[in-house]
Amino acid sequence: TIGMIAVDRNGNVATGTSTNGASHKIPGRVGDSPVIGAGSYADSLVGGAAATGDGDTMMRFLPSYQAVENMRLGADPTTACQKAIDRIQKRIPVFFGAIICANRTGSYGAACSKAPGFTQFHYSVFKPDLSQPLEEIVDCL
Amino acid sequence: QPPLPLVVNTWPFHSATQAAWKALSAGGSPLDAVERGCAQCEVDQCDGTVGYGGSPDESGETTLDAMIMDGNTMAVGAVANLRRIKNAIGVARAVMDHTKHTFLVGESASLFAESMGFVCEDLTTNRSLSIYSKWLDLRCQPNFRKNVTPDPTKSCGPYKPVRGLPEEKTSSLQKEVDLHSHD
Repeated sequence: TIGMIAVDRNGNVATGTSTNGASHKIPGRVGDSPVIGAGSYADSLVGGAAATGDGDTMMRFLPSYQAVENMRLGADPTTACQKAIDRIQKRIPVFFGAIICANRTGSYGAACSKAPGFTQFHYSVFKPDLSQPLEEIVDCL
Repeated sequence: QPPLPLVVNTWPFHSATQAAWKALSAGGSPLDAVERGCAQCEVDQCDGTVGYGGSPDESGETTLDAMIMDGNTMAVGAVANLRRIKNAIGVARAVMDHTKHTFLVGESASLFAESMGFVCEDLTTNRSLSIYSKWLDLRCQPNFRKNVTPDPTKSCGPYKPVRGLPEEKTSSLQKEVDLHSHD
């Protein structure tokens, strides 16, 4: 799955996702990716967020919407992502999931939930003064 | 003040990041950048988790889900369980641009895509066939069914529901992580 946030130089925000979902799913099953507020969410007044992982779990908590609302309430992107993950962990202590966040001024961050075989999350960034994408890594909570 | 513009995406799918950046640099909108970036991943079949030829379902078919959102207008285009169309993010953008709806699913979404000029083709590849064959050889493990007979942890279907469901435990949402099977 890919989840993406793009912000132009005027602070206009768009987000998107694309996926082929979980392997061996029951035909007809849809995960969080195309669900607004779950797979991603954007508000140019604030910023954007996009999630990835076990969609059957994550879609129940609308983490992308939650992260954008966290930023609206003043959280920086990293904290906003962490709080969205933390909210899920309070109900599902161990789950496979990660989220990226960016605000309309160009700050960004990420967070993930530690699970067996998943302790760090890698994501990709492009910003001015880079000649190629930058791979960022975050330790999972 | 952090620099703008900015592209961020989940996982180290650098060609997608680059494609989105290129679109922004060429004067495209953030929507164009997201569409271009995700489309690149669909072509690249990023990690086997995006695009055609990955994550076959119980029937061996690959279906695609995608969504795009404009943070200015709050407009959204989304598609799910899209069959036979490779460019899922493009169809999501078409839902946004050419309908007053938000979310189209299944066979009807594919028919919409075809009517909008998207190419209809098989999403199966040798790789997805191989994944499916191995799953059948492993007696359909891992398996998302529960409370059915025969026992889905040991047997393939067809399945029927069992009577008298056991009490649900909160831990039932906890699953093993497969880094190449995610949304």
